[in-house]
Amino acid sequence: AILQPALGDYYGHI
Amino acid sequence: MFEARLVQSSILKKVLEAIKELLNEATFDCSDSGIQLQAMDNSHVSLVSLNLRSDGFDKYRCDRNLSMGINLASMSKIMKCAGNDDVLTMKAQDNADLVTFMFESQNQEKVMDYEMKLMNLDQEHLGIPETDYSCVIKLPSQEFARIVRDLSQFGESVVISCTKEGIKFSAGGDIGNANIKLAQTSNVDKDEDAVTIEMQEPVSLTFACRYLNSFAKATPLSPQVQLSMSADVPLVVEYKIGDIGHIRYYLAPKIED
Repeated sequence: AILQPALGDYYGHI
Repeated sequence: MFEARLVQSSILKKVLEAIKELLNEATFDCSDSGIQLQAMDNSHVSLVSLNLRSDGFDKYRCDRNLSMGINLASMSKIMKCAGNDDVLTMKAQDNADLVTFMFESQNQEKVMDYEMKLMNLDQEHLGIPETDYSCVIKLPSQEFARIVRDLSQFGESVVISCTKEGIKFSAGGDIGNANIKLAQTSNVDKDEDAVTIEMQEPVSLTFACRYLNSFAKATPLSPQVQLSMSADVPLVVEYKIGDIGHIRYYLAPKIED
């Protein structure tokens, strides 16, 4: 299956 | 006191068109350096980052930092009231709960004031590090919009592959497969027609078409679009906004389970 990660998986919250 | 004047109100109209499909509301952060906006779409898969520098405005004053939470559908209604050639001035008092959009015709014979209520929005900011991307591609923005639109007919995803030879956009689905290849242009009459590739390493990533189509709503802002890609990190799609700033979209790639 192809998954769609969220941006938060790559960039941290500030 | 915040006051920002743009002789070409069409710039702000186009900015709004470029963000309102992805975002329902957003906070415009105004400071001495200009107006910034950073917001994720509802699904938190893509992010819009807008920067309008103060020196790009015809007049700009911001005595105290101001965060304006704005319902974009409401702002869109107001911006539709402006003629493309009208002069726009945005004004707000410190700690105000209203922003005023003033539109003046070129001959100054018609002056319109629209006041809009501001909202308190929860701000969620992501820290995006400076990144050296493996591939940086520049191509005509209309070409990119067309490719994404055409490939969206085939499936929900598009694979963007970049090598030294060129860029390939691929999609597949029930009706079949589609591939569009663009080679780097060798000589073009106009810079805006050029396709250029700066590549350190080849990259191939898969993205959801619906977001790319939303990003392409920024096409009227710039004749060229820049795609920055590295393996396993979000794509950056950037449109310059004249001499005033840029809009960047970030999109997380799809991954195999």
